[in-house]
Amino acid sequence: FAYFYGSPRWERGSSMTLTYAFSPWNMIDYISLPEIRGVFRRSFSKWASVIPVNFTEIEDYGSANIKIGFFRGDHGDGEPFDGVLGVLAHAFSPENGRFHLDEAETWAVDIGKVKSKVAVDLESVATHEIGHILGLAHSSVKEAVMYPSLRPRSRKADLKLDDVQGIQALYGSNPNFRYSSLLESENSSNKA
Amino acid sequence: RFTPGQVTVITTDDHNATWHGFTRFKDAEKGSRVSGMSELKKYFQRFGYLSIPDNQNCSFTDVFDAQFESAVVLYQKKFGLPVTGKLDSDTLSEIMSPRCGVSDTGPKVRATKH
Repeated sequence: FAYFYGSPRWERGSSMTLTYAFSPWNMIDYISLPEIRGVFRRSFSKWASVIPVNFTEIEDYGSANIKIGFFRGDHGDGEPFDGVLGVLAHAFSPENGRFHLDEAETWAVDIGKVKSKVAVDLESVATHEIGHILGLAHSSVKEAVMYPSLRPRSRKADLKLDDVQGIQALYGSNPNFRYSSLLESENSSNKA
Repeated sequence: RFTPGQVTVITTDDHNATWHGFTRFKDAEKGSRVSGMSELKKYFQRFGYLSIPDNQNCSFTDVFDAQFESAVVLYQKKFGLPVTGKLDSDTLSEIMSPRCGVSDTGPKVRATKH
């Protein structure tokens, strides 16, 4: 695992709640908003289960800690998106909170239901970018969610040991978290 | 708009996907000159492996030089690939993979070994 320079993190004291909202202007419409909200709720909860941080969705985009939107090409932050595949998304380190996904991708909530060869699993990318929002940089561990690349039609949405160790070193552990459950799930996915 | 539950059929050919053209650099190694390699160097510069050239117009050349070779080695180490210093098929396959736009290394990132 790796951090951004200076190991930036969100500072809110012991019980931290971060808010997130979806852009009212920059969304996709071929996946319903309730489905998108469900994907992000699951992704945020994966991180919330290992660190003492809660995430709450709010309506007011302007006041949210984390601002999520789908953008195409040059969208004003100096990191233009590049069309089909290539760069899928990017997010900024703490306490910036901007979370951008490339609108040109074929996003999928359930890869099995989409026939496209270039379909990208939304939950995998969302879980990865939330790691950046919290302060993790890219990892060299191939299995880790924070590994930089994701093949089309592949899924990598469950946190691995490397991800958990990295984020807990920044925020401490969620008191209800048990390593044993993580190791069990890792062993079963390794076997698979 | 699609009604939930309906199978979404979108077939998009990935041959024009971003970075697909990098396949022409397969097995390129130090000393070679391949047209368009400056574009691959921009890719390496964008993700933190290569600094912007300090020549007059800050532009990359198409020559696979020593600086680019060390950038390829750094990339291979970061991605846990066999360190060959060449654009072998494993390395090229990873380069062309869709990915996150955040830089892998460079001044903004502090790697912590565990």
